[in-house]
Amino acid sequence: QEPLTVSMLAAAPLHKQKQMIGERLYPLIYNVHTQLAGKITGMLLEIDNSELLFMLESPESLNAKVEEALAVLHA
Amino acid sequence: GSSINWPPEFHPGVPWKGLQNI
Repeated sequence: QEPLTVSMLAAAPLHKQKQMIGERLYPLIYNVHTQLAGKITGMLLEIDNSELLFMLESPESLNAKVEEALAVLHA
Repeated sequence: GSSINWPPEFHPGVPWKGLQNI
């Protein structure tokens, strides 16, 4: 699967952009947090698309955000 | 009671509804 790019996203309508990012994000999160992957992905999709794209390329950033999301979920 | 439906859950292959009110 080729990486998601800004231009690919820009060609899609706004709601579809989040969908496209979610489809990439979900499997990454599912690998680590199978039970909560749907909720964590839903939370992370509220982040700006530009940052989400960066997170898809940066496992460290993604993990940090996932941990933040988990902390909020458990609060 | 007041059910809090947050966060919205993402399901692969299902159209994302979390931001449909924008």
